[in-house]
Parts: sequence; C-alpha cells; structure tokens
Amino acid sequence: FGGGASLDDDLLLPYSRLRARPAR
Amino acid sequence: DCARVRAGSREHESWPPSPATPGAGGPAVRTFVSHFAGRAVAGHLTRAAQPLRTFSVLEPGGPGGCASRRRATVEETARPAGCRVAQNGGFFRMATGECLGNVVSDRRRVSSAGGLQNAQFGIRRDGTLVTGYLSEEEVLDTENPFVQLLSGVVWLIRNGSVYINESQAAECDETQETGSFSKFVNVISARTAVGHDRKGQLVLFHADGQTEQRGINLWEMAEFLLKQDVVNAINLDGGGSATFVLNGTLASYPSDHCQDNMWRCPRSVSTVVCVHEPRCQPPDCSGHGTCVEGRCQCTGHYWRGAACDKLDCGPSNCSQHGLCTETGCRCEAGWTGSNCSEACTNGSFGENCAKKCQCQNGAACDPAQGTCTCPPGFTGDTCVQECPLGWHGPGCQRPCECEHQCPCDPQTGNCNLTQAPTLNNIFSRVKQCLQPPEVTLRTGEFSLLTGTSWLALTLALVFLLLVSMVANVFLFLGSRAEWSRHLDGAYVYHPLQEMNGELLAPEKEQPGDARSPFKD
Repeated sequence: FGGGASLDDDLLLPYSRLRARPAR
Repeated sequence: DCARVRAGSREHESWPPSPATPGAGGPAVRTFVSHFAGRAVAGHLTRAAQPLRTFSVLEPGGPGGCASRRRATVEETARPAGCRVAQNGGFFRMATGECLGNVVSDRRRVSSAGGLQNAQFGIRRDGTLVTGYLSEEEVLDTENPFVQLLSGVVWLIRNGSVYINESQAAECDETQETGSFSKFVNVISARTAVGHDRKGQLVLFHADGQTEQRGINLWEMAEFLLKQDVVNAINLDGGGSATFVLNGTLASYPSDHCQDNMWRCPRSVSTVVCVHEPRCQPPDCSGHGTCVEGRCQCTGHYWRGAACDKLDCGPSNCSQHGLCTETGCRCEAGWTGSNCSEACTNGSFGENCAKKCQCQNGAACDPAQGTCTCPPGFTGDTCVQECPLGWHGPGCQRPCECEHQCPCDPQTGNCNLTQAPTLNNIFSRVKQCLQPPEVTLRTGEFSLLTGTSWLALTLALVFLLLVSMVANVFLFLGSRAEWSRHLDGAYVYHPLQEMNGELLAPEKEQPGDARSPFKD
C-alpha cells in the first residue's frame, strides 16, 4: 500500500544550511 | 554547530528509576485532537512504565544502520524489532544519511558527538533517566554507562518548567544572523518529543502538521506536555520526519509528498525511538538466567540480582574463610563445610581437608599447610627425630647449658640425666658427665659408690666370673676323664678263693676279652 519514497519536501531544520562556520 | 565540551559536568537532570510495579502492563497510547490557538491538531501521547526494560533507540534498518548511513522508514525499522509504538528519533544529514549527535542503542555506543551541546535524552544502566546537556566525558561514562541515548534540538521542559529560552542560548541561537533557529522554535509544523513524567514513565509525543501550515510550535508543545505532568522532555526531529507507528503500522499523517504528490509518504529517517514488551537487562541475564516477562530468572543456587550477575552464598558469606563461586563456597586451606565454618580435624589439612598430617610424637599439625610444631625433645619436618646431644626444647632450638658440655634431657634441658647415657656417651665423656662425689644428694636419692667405683666393681666381678668359668671348664674336662674309668651297671661280689697260683677253668680269660679284675 506504500506510495514509494517521499520527496523530503517538508524540511524543518534548526540551523541554516547557509552557515559555513566550522565547529568551534 | 555549537562549541563542544569534552570534559566536566554540564547542565542536565537525572531522574532515579522508579520501583517496578507488578503487572504494570504494556504502553498506554492516547490519541488527541486538540486546539492550539484555534487550530485543530491531531496527535498521540504514549506512556510506558519501566523504561529501562521497555524503551530502545534503534538504528535505521537495524544494528549498523548509522555506520552504513542507512535511511529507513519508521515502519521498516520498528516492525522487525517488535515495537508496540515507534516514532522517528534523532536528527540526520539529509544528503548523506549520517546520524547526527550521540547515539547509544541497546547498550551499544553507536556514535559520539564529541560533547556536542544539544539536548540529550538517555537511560543509564541502573535505570536513571537523563535529560539535558552532557559533555563528552559524561556521555562516555563507564561506571554507570548509557544503555540508550539520542540527541535532539531544544530542551523543552526542565524539572517541570519550560526551558526553551535557556535552550536557545545554550544551543547556539544565531540571533545575529538570519534567525533560522528562532524560526525553528516558533514555526508551526509536525512535531515529536521524548521525555518522562513524575512517575518515571517514558513519554512519547507526536503531533501531525506541515511546516508553516499545520501543527504546533515548540512553545505549544511544551505547554501541552506540562499539562500531562511531564517533568523533563526534549524536542526531536519534526516536519516531514515526524512519524507515528503503532504495532508496526503507520498511524499518523506524514507531511512529505510521495512521487505522486496526490499522496503523502513517510520519510526515510535515521534513528527510531521504540517502546516494546519488557526485556531483561541485559537481555541474556548475564548468561546466568532466562528472561521471563522482562525479569531474569537466575539459574543455579547462587546467582542473584536483577541481571543474575551477583553471587550469593548466604548470610554467612562463607564464614570469611572462603570464596563464593557459582558452585558454592570454595573454602580456603584448613577449612571445610558448606559455609567453610569447620576447621580441619582428625589429622587432616589443606583444601577440603583432603591431606593427612604426617606429624609424629604428638606434634601439632597446622590445618592449612600441614606443617608440624614439634613438642619439646623432637625435631624434623615430621618431629620424628630426637634432639641431638647438646640441644633441647621445642624444635631442639635451645642448647644444653651443662658443665663440661654434657648432654641434657632433650625435653626439660635438665643436666641431671633421667635416663642412662648411651654406650657411646659412656666411653667418650662418661668420666666428666658422671656426678662428682661432692655433688650433694637430693632428697630421695641414695648412692653408696661413685660411677668409677661401680665400674671397678663391675670389672672385678666380670673377672671373677671368667676365672670361675675357666676353672669349671677344667674341672669338667678332668672329671670326665675319670668318669670314663668308672664301672657302669650292677656290682657283683666275688669272694676271694685260694688259688695257689692257679686259675680256675671258668675264670680263664677268653681271647679278646678285656675283662678287668675290677669289672662288675
């Protein structure tokens, strides 16, 4: 009954992917 | 993205395990449709008792999933694991499938975040529930290690109070930049959370939604949980990741679209939080028991404890003379009995009193080693040897203190010998060791002659005896010759007759006749 893989379209991310700072 | 803390203690809450409630039953699942600021939101709240036995963090698709950077739906992970209730767990990198944060799954340390300062939730080996921030050192603790652990983002409730503001500061809120973290906190979306209530029961929360369209924000979720008597809780992955599975079947409405965007499909996620039937800790009962309804039934007579990992030989504790083993008390040398309370007797020693003592002459035998403690007058390993001349006492360790180096009594050390000296002693030192004439006789003693006198008398008597013997021998030999001429038999009287020099005919000697005139 599955519809296949999801599109991963509802993203809820705590940190922006634009952040390029390395881990301190 | 935050600073990592390698060592030391960070802010967190530890909740001690609650006593087990007999017949507590399986997880309690409640379905709700509640209103949050006029919005109807559907979701589920699950409570599970004895979280140490009923809660697990699962890797995607089973053990090794994080190392393989595997992604799997919650159904795919929960079904083979036998989860009664399952939800998505920690965060992951969408592009690579890498599990983010700390992960400990069923006592296996899957990954360490190096002290990442995001909200953590876990259970230690003794059942303690831990919520909050942890250093790497605390995560890797071995004295009471984590058996389940996962990382979220934002500590929702701390000790019965909303803790979101403090979390934003602790978990690197980028207030100076685009404010994505703040948006993350305040946007409505599908949400999931994990925590515990005041009874120490595990609590799982799920709310359906879609980012910026349906659902709740973190503040609303925290308030809802507070009303449900939740004491500590952290926020897990939301949005399209939020998934609720009941008995292996999807029981929520995912927000991700399928390839055919008419329909919604559950997302392939990383770790999964799972509530299952009670299991033993450890599951194999340390190899010394069998798991029955989440409780270890220990095998043998001496394994005890919830994990069957402790040996118990009773209140006597082997009487402090032995070691408790899985077959009972193993006694130290010199002790025996089921409780090692009986010392070796009857001339035995060693382990289990299996060896026979070899001590002689009444020597004491050590029950542990079998060594002999000699009585006065004896020495040697088995105390069978008498003290050599000149020594006395226990073990013959004391020299005699007699004049002229005379021997003493081997037992008492008395220089007045109570026993006659040996023959060797007489001829070597007899003159010196005999009592001198000036020695005062003690009461009860009576001696007319000195030792020399007795010797002279004895020699004289021996001489006389020899002389007597020789004389008797000579006499014996001499009389025997005389006896050889003695007549034997009855005597006959022959009257004398006149013969005028002629012999009568019957009296003429026969030839060869040795008749003697004295015959008969």
